[in-house]
Amino acid sequence: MGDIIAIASQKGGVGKTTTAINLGTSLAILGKQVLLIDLDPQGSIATSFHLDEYEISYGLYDIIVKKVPLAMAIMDIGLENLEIVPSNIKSEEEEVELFTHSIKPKLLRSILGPLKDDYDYILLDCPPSLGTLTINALTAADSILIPVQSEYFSLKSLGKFLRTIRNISLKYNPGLKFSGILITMFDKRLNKSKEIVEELRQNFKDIIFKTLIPRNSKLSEAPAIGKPVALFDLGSPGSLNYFRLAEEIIS
Amino acid sequence: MGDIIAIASQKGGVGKTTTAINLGTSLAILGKQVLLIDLDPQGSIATSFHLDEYEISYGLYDIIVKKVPLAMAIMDIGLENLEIVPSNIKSEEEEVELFTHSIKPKLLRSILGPLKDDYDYILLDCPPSLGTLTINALTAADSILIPVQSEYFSLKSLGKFLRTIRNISLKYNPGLKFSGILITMFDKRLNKSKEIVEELRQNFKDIIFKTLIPRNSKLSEAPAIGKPVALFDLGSPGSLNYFRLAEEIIS
Ligand SMILES: Nc1ncnc2c1ncn2[C@@H]1O[C@H](COP(=O)(O)OP(=O)(O)OP(=O)(O)O)[C@@H](O)[C@H]1O
Ligand SMILES: Nc1ncnc2c1ncn2[C@@H]1O[C@H](COP(=O)(O)OP(=O)(O)OP(=O)(O)O)[C@@H](O)[C@H]1O
Ligand SMILES: [Mg+2]
Ligand SMILES: [Mg+2]
Repeated sequence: MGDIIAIASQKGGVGKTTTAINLGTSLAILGKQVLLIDLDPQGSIATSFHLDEYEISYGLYDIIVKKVPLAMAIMDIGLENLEIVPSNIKSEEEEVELFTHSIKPKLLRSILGPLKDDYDYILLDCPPSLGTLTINALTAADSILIPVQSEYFSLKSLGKFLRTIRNISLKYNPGLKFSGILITMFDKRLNKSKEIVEELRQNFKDIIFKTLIPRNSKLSEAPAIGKPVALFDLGSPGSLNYFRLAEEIIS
Repeated sequence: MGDIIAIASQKGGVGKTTTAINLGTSLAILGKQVLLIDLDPQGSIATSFHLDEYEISYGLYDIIVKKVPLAMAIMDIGLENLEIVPSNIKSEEEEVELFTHSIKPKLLRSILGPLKDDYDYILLDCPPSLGTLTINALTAADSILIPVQSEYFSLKSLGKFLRTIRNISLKYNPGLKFSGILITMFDKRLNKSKEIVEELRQNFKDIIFKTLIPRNSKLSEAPAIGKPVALFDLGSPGSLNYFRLAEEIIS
């Protein structure tokens, strides 16, 4: 029975897409069947695997607005146990249409229902906002994983975001649990970073992952190479820590 | 006659808020009258100056939805020549209301019109999305400043974002010009960063700022201190480069 995990944060640039790609790959290498769905109109999942627009037949826009069956948008990208559904919003008209299109919060949940048994994990990469797509993701998910940078802005916006999640969950998905809070881009040379990690560990001790992801140049270079870090530098701290996270989630 | 500059990017975490705060402060220290408006429901501008919710009487929500005059929301934060309008969206209901509220794209333009002569620069800090608030900002602005991280995702999403801006400008604001593309968080130790800067300089040579902002720990610590970098470490690379940017914009 597949576990749907929404990777979400209203704060931008905290490592949602990087976590979706590298956690997904680690779970796949550990033998789990994984589906990665890109709910962000920026389409960073496709960018990470160097997929061009002409290689994508169907994507998120077709599924949500044109009612194309999700199964037609699932792509095999040559990695065992890992498939993706790209976000192929081509124009700003399509994007505005998606935002303003009166999409019911339970739409994605009803689309993913019949698919849950085909995968061990379905990961949803969310955009940095509280719009329709993120609400759909929080309504469809079994649990939520929140990446947080070890920076002041991220720390400060976390409290409000947790309140928002509780509101959305009460309204649309009372069964939503926490997968956890993941500290990303940790720089052990900065004192402020260490202070923020301490504060996060104290305030959220029950829901914070033991694994933390260090700032690591291989993780930021991976999108330029077109492969997850595990496939070109398995031993790097970026790759090893995402494996540890995968093991923490499985257990 | 005030110049309205929208600081916008659909990519999250590229330094929009950091640029709004530090460019605003630098322009104010150089003697320009500056108004900083927070269009992001996350409210990072207020967080940067350690303003609590009870200190804020009116904000963005009141102006847009409750039609409170903008002048009532302008706050003096003790910095000469710099005033701010915070974003005080308290709940997710208010936020969803803002997104779904059928706000006309020209609303902000009509609100800012009577104020333009009171300031030399009005800076608009945008959220990381293409929703109603960003479209309002692009419709109200005279020019747009786009922060871009020297990272692959940022580089790849720039082309699409520029096409989107052209569409929005044709529809709602044909006079919109480029203030420029600003490279942020540049790390001279990473080869990939240098390659990306080279590529940006070649592809966008007419609209890219000469000044680039290095990755600098003082800039990421400033929000925790509650002051712009120029007010506690004037000589740091973070502060000096935002001064150079301010001079480049003035000339
Ligand atoms: N641990 C890390 N070390 C170094 N760089 C990282 C790390 N994690 C992510 N990055 C880089 O930081 C940038 C932001 O990460 P990413 O795009 O994954 O965040 P996001 O939350 O998905 O952003 P958005 O809000 O735009 O969707 C990217 O350029 C990415 O390559
Ligand atoms: N030049 C820099 N050097 C080091 N850290 C920086 C720099 N610029 C910004 N930061 C830090 O990086 C993080 C992201 O910056 P910021 O919040 O300004 O981006 P943003 O584009 O406004 O994000 P959002 O998309 O969420 O609105 C913040 O924690 C900030 O303190
Ligand atoms: Mg992302
Ligand atoms: Mg911001």
